[in-house]
Amino acid sequence: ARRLQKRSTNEKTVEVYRVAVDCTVTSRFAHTVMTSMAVNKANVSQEIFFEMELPKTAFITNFSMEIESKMYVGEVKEKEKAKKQYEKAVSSGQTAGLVKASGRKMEKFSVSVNIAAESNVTFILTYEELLQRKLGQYEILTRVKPKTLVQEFEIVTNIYEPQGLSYVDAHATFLSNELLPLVEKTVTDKKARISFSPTMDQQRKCPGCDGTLIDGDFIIKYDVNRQTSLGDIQIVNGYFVHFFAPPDLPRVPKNVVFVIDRSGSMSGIKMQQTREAMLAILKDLHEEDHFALIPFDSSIEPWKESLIKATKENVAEAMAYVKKINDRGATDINGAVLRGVEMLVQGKQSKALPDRSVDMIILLTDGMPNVGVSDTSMIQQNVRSAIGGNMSLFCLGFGNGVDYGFLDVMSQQNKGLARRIYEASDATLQLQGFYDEVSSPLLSEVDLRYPDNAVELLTTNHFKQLFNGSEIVVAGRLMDNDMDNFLVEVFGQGFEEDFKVQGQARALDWGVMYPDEEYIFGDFTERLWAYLTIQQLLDKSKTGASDEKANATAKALDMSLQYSFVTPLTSMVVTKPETEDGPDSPLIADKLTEEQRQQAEKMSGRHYGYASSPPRLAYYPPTPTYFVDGD
Amino acid sequence: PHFMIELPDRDDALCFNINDKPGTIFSLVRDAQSGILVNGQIIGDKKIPPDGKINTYFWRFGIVHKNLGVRLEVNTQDISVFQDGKQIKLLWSDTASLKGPNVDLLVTKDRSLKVTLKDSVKFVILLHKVWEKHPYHRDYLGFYTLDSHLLSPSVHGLLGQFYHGIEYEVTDLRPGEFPEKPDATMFVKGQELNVTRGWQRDFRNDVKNGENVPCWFIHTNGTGLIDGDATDYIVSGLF
Repeated sequence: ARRLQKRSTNEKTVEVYRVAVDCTVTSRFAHTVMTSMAVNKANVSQEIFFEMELPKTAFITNFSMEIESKMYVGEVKEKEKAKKQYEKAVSSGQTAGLVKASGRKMEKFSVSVNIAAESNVTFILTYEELLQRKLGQYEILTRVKPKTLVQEFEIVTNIYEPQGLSYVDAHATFLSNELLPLVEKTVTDKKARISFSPTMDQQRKCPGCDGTLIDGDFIIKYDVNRQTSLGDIQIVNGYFVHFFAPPDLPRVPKNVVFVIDRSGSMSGIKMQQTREAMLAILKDLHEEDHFALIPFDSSIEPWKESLIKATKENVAEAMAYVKKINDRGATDINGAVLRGVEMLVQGKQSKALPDRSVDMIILLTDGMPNVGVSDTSMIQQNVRSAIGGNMSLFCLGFGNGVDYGFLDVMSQQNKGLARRIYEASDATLQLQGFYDEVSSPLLSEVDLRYPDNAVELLTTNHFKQLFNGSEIVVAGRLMDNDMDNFLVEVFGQGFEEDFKVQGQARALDWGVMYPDEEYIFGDFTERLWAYLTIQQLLDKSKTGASDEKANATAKALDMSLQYSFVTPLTSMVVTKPETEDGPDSPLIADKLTEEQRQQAEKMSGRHYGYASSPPRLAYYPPTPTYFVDGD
Repeated sequence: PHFMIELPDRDDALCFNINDKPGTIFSLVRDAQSGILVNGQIIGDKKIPPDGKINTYFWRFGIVHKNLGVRLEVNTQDISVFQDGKQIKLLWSDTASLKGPNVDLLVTKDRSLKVTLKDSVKFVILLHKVWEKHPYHRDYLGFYTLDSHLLSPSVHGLLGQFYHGIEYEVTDLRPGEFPEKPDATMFVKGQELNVTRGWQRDFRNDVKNGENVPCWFIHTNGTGLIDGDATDYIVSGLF
């Protein structure tokens, strides 16, 4: 998860003593501390780099350095204020920290400090995230790239799940037959411990050489037991969290319209990937589902005029049609999506579609609309008003040119999700994976209700759908400690009948459940609530009306500062010690938005971040050139 | 003169030629909000070449920054700067730099002039020196925008209208008149245009030979790509 190395490679004068990843998961809320300790054995000062990767869904909560027993602690500040501080440093030639996108799931944080001769430095980075259940499992991903042999190397993960663990699986991309037995896994009913701690010799690529085998992802997957329809409600220190994913629910049939961009810019690999993914997706349709295909460019040409049942014959016919979709023309997203909405509305009105079924539109596109209505805010407005909250819109954006922000907002405004599809070789799998996530609705219009007089500051408690393999999480603060009247109800629409359950929540006694643990992670429910609230406020700051956006942004900022989360609105600033190279200078940890990640990827190989003095770290967007000349 | 819109984000470029009678002045950049104006006047060859085709080039640019009170006239002979009632003249035959509160100039002898107008725009004018005794051709200038992101969204002109990006799609690639220059259909600004893959030269790094930049060439004076018609950009004076 980090790399420690000297800038000059002439002599091996930096030794990495310790690399430790300590992750504690308590009720899906993961708190990870990464520690790296190195010693500068040279007789001159030198720059030591610290580079680590964390999941993009995580928020950094602390970054500190210990140099010669002196601690330099990070402080979360409003981004604009932090910016002023580091701009001053940057203009005086100091380096600031950098965050950049790293693949689909991770982002990279890197800093460097100048360390005096014969001195040591310890970097400690802490981040937190709420693990999301996808396709029936939670995943803890730790990326480790120490680049050199480490005297003490360890990854330790402790999982505490009061619902009980149904399974725990650990593997790593770098595990050889020799390293495999070093992964120790202890699982009891409600607790699991996974550790991996190879010695220096065990890390070695070959006898006598310095190369390390440790380079890749360490992945833990697990799920919890689900016994009650109500889900699991946990109350800790005045906050509650409700995890809802009832077992054994029949799936609800879906009516899905695939709106497929076949404009000129989709030509080549993107079009091919779309065809391949569509073939795989069509094959997975359930017989009771209905579907339609609407390929579009500047003209919108539905395969059939209405949705049809996904019988074997119809699916086979659709597959033959999909194979023939070719790129041409320009992009009329507005017209195509509205046509999809119209088809679904007509299908429901004419009773051609079952009453108890879920309506969804999946838009596959790579680019900005440029024909028909091309103003993106106008398209969002048109789509929102046509859908009127009655169906979900999922958007899949291809390539780096896609205006992801536009698709993201449009999906969220219509109870859906947007996902970027990266043009790698496995784009087809990415598409399928996304489809698998959203293709099996179990309930629609899910409402989780709590007594008004008992809870406050509730996170979102109404959900358009619950998908198979996912989980709904609601958290809030309790107004008093009297739990006698804490009645919880869940309503939803199932396939054949309404879903309705109710039950009483009760506080967990963590001392009884985990008697051997003196201290687990005291305020995790409150932090989980804060994390979820901030995420939802950040979403609202993109999708709501203008005053709502401003309010949501202000609240998200307040909470990010209060709970010390590095979100897109805040930065973490650590002031580096004075060195002979210059005075104090701050190090910065930031959070990227999806747009910034996309921008960073466009740089392909260039660093994203705040421009700092060494040119190799500076970020310059590719500047278009406009000129006139003669020959 | 050939116009080029390079779009590194898309790893692509668009190009078109605009020709008119020698002496015509075109509006290249006009941003009423920031008070910036760049006009250029074209010139023809010394006499009509044997192929009968009259080539035109820019030989004179007038640049105004109203808000900063700066006016520049750049022609193939010299560079004049007017500010606060004062005039400074620089010659192409000298290497010189001028740093003022609102404008920075850097002249590289017989080669280029780099202009930075405070908080607004940065550009380079290249001087193409032609052999004095060339029977047809004469000296001319090129205008390259280096940074225009501070200009307002309403910026216009033959170059300015592209400063805030352009959305287009190219499809239906097919053989053209020449095998190395295929034709295609471009969808841009709500229109469907026939375009040809070709290249134009960027002289910034090599003022003598230039570098070929592949681009989609829009025929008939950029019709369909530029707003309106090329004649809509003709202005009566350099300032």
